[in-house]
Amino acid sequence: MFEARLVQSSIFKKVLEAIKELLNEATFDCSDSGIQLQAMDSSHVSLVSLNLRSDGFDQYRCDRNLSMGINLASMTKIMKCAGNDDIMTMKAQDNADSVTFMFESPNQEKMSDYEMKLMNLDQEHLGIPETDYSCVIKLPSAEFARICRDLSQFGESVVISCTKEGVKFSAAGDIGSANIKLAQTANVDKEDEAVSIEMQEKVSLTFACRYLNYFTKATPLSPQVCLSMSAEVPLVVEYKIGEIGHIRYYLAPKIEE
Amino acid sequence: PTKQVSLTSFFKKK
Repeated sequence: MFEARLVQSSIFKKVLEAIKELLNEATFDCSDSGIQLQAMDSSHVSLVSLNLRSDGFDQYRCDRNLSMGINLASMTKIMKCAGNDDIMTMKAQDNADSVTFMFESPNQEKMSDYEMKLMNLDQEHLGIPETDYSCVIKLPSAEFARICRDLSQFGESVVISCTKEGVKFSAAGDIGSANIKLAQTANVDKEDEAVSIEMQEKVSLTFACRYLNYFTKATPLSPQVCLSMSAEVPLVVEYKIGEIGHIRYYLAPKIEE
Repeated sequence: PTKQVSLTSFFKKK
């Protein structure tokens, strides 16, 4: 038996928004420790890794490990039926071929349930090596979304260069070129608005704008985003999900031909 | 000109 209750169903809505443009379907792996998802986009350029810890749920029970293959468009339809303030419960029997979503209004005067068929998906898990990254940049997530949106007007690629002084995002194309530099913030009263850089070695890498823009769909989940980079390895873009977990995106770099 | 690398060249199947 699997049962997970979340008072804020809006968190789950936001998680779905953050993955549904990159992935058509995905397997939600449920275990005693929580719900995990790992999936690559169809072109195998990026990977989504979601972790929702069981202790972050208001109630959580998972007697046997359960892999739920889910069509994300179907799940989006169901999550649209939940009010932002609704309490959500996901429920499935062991070896079930369906999952039930139950939504309760805060005053408990409206209760609804939606049953969704599960899919059999080929499970393909990748081993992600532990990496000490040369640069770890934390910045406001809305700022990062703005930068990705603005630079994608100039070209298909963004160069992210990080030094001790700051981080520079650059793009170039037919209409010209663009550079956005962010310096590390000196004194900030509000942690959410800070730009911080931990640098061992300077790094400059090129990434496809299109994917960065997909990742920024996670912006509503967290006021800050963390970018981790090392030479010639995939970029990690991480958004914390409150007290419950995180979503990480990995993106393979573009290299000189 | 740059070329997109596949993620599978960094992360191996488990």
